[in-house]
Amino acid sequence: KTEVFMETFDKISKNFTKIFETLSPGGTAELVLENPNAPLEGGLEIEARPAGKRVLRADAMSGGEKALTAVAFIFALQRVKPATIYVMDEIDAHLDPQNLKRVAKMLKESSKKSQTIVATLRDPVMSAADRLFGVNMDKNGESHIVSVELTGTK
Amino acid sequence: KTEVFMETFDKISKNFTKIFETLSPGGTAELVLENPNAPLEGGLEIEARPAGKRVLRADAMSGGEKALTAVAFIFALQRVKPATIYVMDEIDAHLDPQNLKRVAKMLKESSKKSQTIVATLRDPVMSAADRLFGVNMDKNGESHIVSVELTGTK
Amino acid sequence: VYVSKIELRGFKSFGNKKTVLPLSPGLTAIVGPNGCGKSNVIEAFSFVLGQLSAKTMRAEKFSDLIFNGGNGGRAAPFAEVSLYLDNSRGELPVDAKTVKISRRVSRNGKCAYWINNKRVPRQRVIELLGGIISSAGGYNFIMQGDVDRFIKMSSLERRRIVDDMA
Amino acid sequence: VYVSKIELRGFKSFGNKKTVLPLSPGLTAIVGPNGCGKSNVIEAFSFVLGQLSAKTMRAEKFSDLIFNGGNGGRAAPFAEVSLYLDNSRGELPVDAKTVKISRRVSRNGKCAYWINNKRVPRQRVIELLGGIISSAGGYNFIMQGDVDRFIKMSSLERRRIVDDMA
Ligand SMILES: Nc1ncnc2c1ncn2[C@@H]1O[C@H](COP(=O)(O)OP(=O)(O)OP(=O)(O)O)[C@@H](O)[C@H]1O
Ligand SMILES: Nc1ncnc2c1ncn2[C@@H]1O[C@H](COP(=O)(O)OP(=O)(O)OP(=O)(O)O)[C@@H](O)[C@H]1O
Ligand SMILES: [Mg+2]
Ligand SMILES: [Mg+2]
Repeated sequence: KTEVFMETFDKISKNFTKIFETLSPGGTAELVLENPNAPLEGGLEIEARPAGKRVLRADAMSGGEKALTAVAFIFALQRVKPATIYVMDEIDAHLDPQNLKRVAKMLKESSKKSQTIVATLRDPVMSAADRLFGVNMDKNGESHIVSVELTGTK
Repeated sequence: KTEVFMETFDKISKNFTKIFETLSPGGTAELVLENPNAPLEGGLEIEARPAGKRVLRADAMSGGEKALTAVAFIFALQRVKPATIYVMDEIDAHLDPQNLKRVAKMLKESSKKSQTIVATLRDPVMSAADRLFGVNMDKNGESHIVSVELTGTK
Repeated sequence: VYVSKIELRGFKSFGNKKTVLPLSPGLTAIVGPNGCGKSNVIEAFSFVLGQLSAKTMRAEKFSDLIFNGGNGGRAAPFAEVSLYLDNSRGELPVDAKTVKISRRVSRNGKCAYWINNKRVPRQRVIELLGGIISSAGGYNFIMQGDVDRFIKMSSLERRRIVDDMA
Repeated sequence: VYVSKIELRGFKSFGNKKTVLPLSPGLTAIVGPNGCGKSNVIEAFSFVLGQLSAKTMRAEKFSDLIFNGGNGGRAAPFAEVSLYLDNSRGELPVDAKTVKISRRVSRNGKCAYWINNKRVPRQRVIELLGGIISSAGGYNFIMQGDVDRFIKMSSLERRRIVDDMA
């Protein structure tokens, strides 16, 4: 039982570190079991060292650093159980423009293998998209899709 | 005791409606006591009718509409006990560009009476500011103020 | 396998006239002002793929998913979403180049499913999609606010997530 | 009354060399990438105005507010913030055109306050600022994440907020 856990944990852990290092260049992060000998008796901590900083437990990070770490963790979980379609709603809050650009670039990259649909309010994600749907609500409270922009090959 | 409450409630309520109508043009909102006869025995609900929509209890609104309503409520509380300085950290998450522009405009307006300091990641708030401080962290984990931009009279 | 189209009819803020979103592989962004219906589109995907919790679609009961007429309009008789899957590589066990999955909820709250316009039990849809689309136990659906939940998670909750995936 | 300047020294991510932010009336925006120190600047205002809860400044104890040296640097001996108030209209009961309020926390966690470089008890600072700056019971300080708390508030909590203001 612990073996199955450790197998999955290792996969997620490797993916998480790789993804975090891409989203936070110069930084690194890892998943740390509170109880490595009896993992199921402890929790799972995230230790991150953003570029130029000392190791921080995830709760000691800034708001945006926490958001970036959470997104990296979610992406790592997705890599372990890949799907052909990903549907994500506003995963970009709290991220500064540079972190957001790297998340958008990663979404773009992985969308080449897995169809990805994202709802967003932010430009860098919109610009990374191959296709754009604009939604609008009319005076009667009814939603309409108002624009479809096929951006061709990017 | 209830009288003192009702006096404060009426002030906040009037301010809230006025502020919401400015931030959500064509819409309106009001504070509603669950127990109008015994206010202290009930809670306080927000009923909002964004432009073109039917009345919604605040929890039925979209993520960004909830955020805008919360900001309007906070601004209303501030009007009741005015201060000479306001210090706010990232109140602009979840807002779409148009709502954000109106919040930025309102911050600008009220800053003419009360000095306002805001930390933000978003352009419309930056553009509304009279003065900009850029913060940067160096490779040694030390923060520096890197730019002071006095934008003169706006 | 990829989704080539999704159609919404009477689903949440979308009226009784069919709304069609043609899709292709790659990255699609859904944009628009606060409250315009973006999350409703996201929830349409969740709905047609068999979501059993009305709560995750911000509805108290399934019939709440039916377009309520908005501002003085007429409510829709039902909410229906259809998802079209490109099956040109024959990855799905259906003898067709396109596989259409539909789900409808009626005012009595009952749901019905169709595959290529033939009525089927929900289980048939779940089996068909299996690990291909709705990666059970995976995280291919990230709803609005989920990232904040991940941020606030305790270390035990985080470890349990890995548990559930193992 | 308005703040004409704030100085940080050894406060959180700001090193032992004094950091000066000249200010004027109107709207000032503090910008920069995630984790650069914006919220630390916001918390410097809260600190110098007498904040008694280390937790609201994301510190477990007050000495955590002292610059810890960052990446292999030397920690600062103390954290100090000075706030300069323009008193040219004589609104504050101090016989000076500028009123400087300082607060320092030392490694033993003890705090000290000064008004125009003269050591004073904290209460003196609180009385001086009264309703002018730190509007007790008001909401002139909105920390990161406060808006989300307002969104999630129950109707009882919301009514209690009005209670507290009454
Ligand atoms: N059954 C229904 N009938 C009609 N309108 C509905 C129904 N269910 C929800 N709505 C409307 O849908 C709107 C919310 O849409 P949605 O949550 O998708 O917005 P959004 O674009 O995601 O906004 P945000 O950017 O703030 O997240 C609300 O105005 C709500 O009244
Ligand atoms: N006592 C201290 N000594 C040194 N560095 C510190 C100290 N306290 C906090 N920090 C550092 O300050 C940084 C966080 O700064 P802050 O929270 O102000 O960022 P921010 O600009 O608000 O980011 P965001 O946009 O994500 O909210 C962290 O890297 C943290 O390590
Ligand atoms: Mg939404
Ligand atoms: Mg911050």
